[in-house]
Amino acid sequence: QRSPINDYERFKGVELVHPQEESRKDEIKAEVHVCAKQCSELVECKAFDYNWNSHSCRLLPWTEHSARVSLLRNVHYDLYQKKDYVRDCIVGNGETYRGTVSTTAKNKTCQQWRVKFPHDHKYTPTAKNGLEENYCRNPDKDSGGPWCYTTDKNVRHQLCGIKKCEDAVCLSCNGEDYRGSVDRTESGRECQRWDLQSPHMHPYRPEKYPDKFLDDNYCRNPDSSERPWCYTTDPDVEWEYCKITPCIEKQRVIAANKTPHCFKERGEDYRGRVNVTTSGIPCQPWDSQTPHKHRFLPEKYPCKGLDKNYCRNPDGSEAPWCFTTNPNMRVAYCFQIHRCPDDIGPSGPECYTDNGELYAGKVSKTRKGIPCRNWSDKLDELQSFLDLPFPGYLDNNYCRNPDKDSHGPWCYTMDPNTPFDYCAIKQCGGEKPLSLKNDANIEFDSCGKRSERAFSKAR
Amino acid sequence: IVGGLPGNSPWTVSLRNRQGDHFCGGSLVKENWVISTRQCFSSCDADLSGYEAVMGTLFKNPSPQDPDKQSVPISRIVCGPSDSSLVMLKLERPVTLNSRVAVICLPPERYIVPAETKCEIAGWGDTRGTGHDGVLKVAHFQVMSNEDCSLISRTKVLDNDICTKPLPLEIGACEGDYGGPLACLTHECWVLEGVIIPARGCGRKKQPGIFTRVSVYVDWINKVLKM
Repeated sequence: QRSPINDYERFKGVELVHPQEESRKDEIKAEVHVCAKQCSELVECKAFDYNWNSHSCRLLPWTEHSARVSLLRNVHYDLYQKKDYVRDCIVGNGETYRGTVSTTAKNKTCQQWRVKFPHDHKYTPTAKNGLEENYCRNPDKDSGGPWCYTTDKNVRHQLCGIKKCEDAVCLSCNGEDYRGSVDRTESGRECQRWDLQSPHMHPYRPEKYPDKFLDDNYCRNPDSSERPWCYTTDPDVEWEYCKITPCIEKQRVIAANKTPHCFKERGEDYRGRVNVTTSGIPCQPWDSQTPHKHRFLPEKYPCKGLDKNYCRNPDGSEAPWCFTTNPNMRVAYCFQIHRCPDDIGPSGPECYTDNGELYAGKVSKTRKGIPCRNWSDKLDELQSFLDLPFPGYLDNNYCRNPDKDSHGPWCYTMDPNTPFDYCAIKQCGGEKPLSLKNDANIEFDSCGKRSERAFSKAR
Repeated sequence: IVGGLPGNSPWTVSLRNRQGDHFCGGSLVKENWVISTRQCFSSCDADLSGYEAVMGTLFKNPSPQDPDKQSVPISRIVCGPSDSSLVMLKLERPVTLNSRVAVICLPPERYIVPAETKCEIAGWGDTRGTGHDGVLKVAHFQVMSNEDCSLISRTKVLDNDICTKPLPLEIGACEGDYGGPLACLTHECWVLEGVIIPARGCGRKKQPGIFTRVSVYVDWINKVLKM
């Protein structure tokens, strides 16, 4: 039940543009797998781009590596290129390799296949055999992989040393960061594409997990399994592990980068000694299977710091967690561990008094380190927001507090996802007591209302 | 919630990760905005694609056919001022308000809720064996002044905290409730006066509950809504 799209690498949101050859691109109205099948049947077709608006494709005789071709951002298109042309590793003996490596393993430049000098040879380039330019190829199925005649008259031919896909990118730790191109399982079954739901339905839709790089049908480890795996194209075998060569060099555990007392991001690097959950339940040791059976055995997860019963995050959860010693509660977060202070501290010795309304310093970055936008860029927005004339002291992109924000100076940011944020400036002399109001005019409209019927009277 | 009873809190939101598992609570303050706590999220720039806010149902694991359940993807996270531990989550689209899904009022800026005001917390978190697992539970409290709270808890309670009176029984928030509401009744309206934050222990008897005081951050909330 393999899909014809399995032979392609998908490049989302782009189209291929060839300045002189645009007219050759005829649109074919068809489903994406039909386009893939058509392209696979034509030797001269190397790629196709698919327009999701018009549900049509254009079969292309070039790839992103071809001369004069450029990639253009276009949200309506996805580009599908034959793997043999874009993968920088080989499958088997590399007979189908169509990449653009043109130097040998010993750094000799390859001879053009169409010329017979300095080395005469029997090969003639055809549309089928892929003997283009001076690229490494394997027309005689050499067990050593792709090779070429060299431009050195004393060295007739040499192997190019292109690695097999299983060796090209090695596996460190449990391979959550594996981004290689192995697309077969250890038993040799072909992987199912992550963006397809057949033959196996699955939850790992690439758009839902952008940080897991669920590319094409390549082996990945989105769920903190022992190693990368994939769903298979065999309807009887849902998934299998893949065989990828482990890295020989030491596993990437750099103690200096691990955070001992606080946690950053998801806390995967947290190596502190907190061993109770937020509400104080002691954690179960990772090397124990009671009261909760689990798969996170320290020996199978060497890079996760699964020591004793410390709170850890071996699976990319929201924060460090542990199995609890309470048989009725399997896992719980350790939210009581403090998050590390933001990486970006104040830019200088400056500070502000009160709410920073009079701050006139030159800090121009937010607390996350994002550069501030010039106030003049947001003139209209600020005027409508403040309902005041544009204050003259809002010069350049310095942090200011034109709206008397009680949380201090702020600025509009250069990040489109963060319209505004507070600045990396501290209050002089530490936190000042807040002025709170005991009495306030309270008026509410439609919010905060609910049907007050007793719950017991519901079903 | 440890102690308490199953109840109705139409502004309480269940935050779900990519596996669809509930991990924290939140409060609906606008049709497309939820307030929760920073501790529940990996970063202020977290990629929350695949994360959802679920509301309108009393069940922690509602059936896919639950007619009242509304699930909306979270499209953005905005972190509050550094000392706030609050986050605002923007929803991909507005929810439909009805008898099971409602927005909760925000308090006036810097308003101090009077002591003895009637409040409640709600959530689908751990019950510590006090029953009704899997349904939304609600527990009732009364506000306590920060001065009294500092005395009883023997810690300096800050102005941006709000406390509830200790009870002689084990009642309070627990794992999975963090980020949810401390809603207080004022002028016949429920107002989001506090946000549940992680604390040592669950519903410890004779100990005050400490929450983030929302009124201190109302100006920031309004600014985010406006901008």
